[in-house]
Amino acid sequence: SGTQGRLDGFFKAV
Amino acid sequence: MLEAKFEEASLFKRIIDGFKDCVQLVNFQCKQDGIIAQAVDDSRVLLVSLEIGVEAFQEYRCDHPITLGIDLASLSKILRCGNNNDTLTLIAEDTPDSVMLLFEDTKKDRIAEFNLKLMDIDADFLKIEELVYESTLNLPATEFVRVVRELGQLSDSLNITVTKETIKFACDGDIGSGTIILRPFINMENPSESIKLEMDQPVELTFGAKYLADIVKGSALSDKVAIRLSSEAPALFQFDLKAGFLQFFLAPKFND
Repeated sequence: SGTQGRLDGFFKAV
Repeated sequence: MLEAKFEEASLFKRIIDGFKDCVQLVNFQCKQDGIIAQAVDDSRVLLVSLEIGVEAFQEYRCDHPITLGIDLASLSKILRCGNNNDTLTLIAEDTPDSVMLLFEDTKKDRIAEFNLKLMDIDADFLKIEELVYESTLNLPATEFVRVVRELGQLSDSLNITVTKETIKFACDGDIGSGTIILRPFINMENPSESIKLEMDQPVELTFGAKYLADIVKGSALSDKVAIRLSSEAPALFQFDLKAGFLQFFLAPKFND
C-alpha cells in the first residue's frame, strides 16, 4: 500500500 | 586523545542496540562536548542521529576532534563481553586505527581490554535543520512498542492520523485490519505514562512497518518517545537520554 518515500533532498551534507 | 568512561557499560550497550539493526557502518564524531553519530540506512528511508553529551559519562576527555568509523556488528560482539554494571571506557589516539574498550568491574578485580579495528567510512555528515511539524505526540515508549508490534503483524504499512483529540493508528493487510485509538491524558502520579498531543494541523501519514519495528528498539533508552509529524517532511521519532538523544527521521510512504 503506497510507495516508500526517500529522505533525498531533506538533509544536506555539511 | 579520547577517554570516555561510562559508569555502566549497559548504557552504551542500550544505545548501540537501539539502532544497530537499521544501519551498520557509522562514523562516531568525538569532540570536546561529547559524541555524535549519524547514519542513513541503505534504502535511504531512515536517518539515525545520536548525541551523547558529556554529562552522560562518568569521565570524559577529548582534546581534538576524532572520528571513529565503526562497524556496529563488530562493536556489538565486543559489547556482549563485559558485564552490564562494569564501567566501560572508550580510549582512542588522535588519529586512531582502532578504539580500545576497557571493561572494569566495580571491585577492579577483573579488567578486560578489547581493541576494535576502525573503518574508513565514506559518508557525508548531514546538516539536520529544525523542520516544521504539524503535530507532536509524546507517548510512553511501551505504548509505542505495543502499537507497532500489534499492528505490524497485520500489514507492512502503518497509518497514523492525528486530529485535535485523538491519535489513530491503523493498518489494513491480507489477513485483516486493525485500529488503535489513543486519547491524550495526564497521569499526575506517573508523568511518563501520560499521552500528550500538540496539533497545529490534522495530519495523516503512512509508514513502512519494518522501519517502525527498527525504530521501537530505541525504547530501551527511554520510557518516553516523542513523535513529530508533518505532511511535508520526514517524521521524527526521538528517545531522550539523560544527556543527549537518539533520533530517527523516517520518510513516509505516499500514494501514487
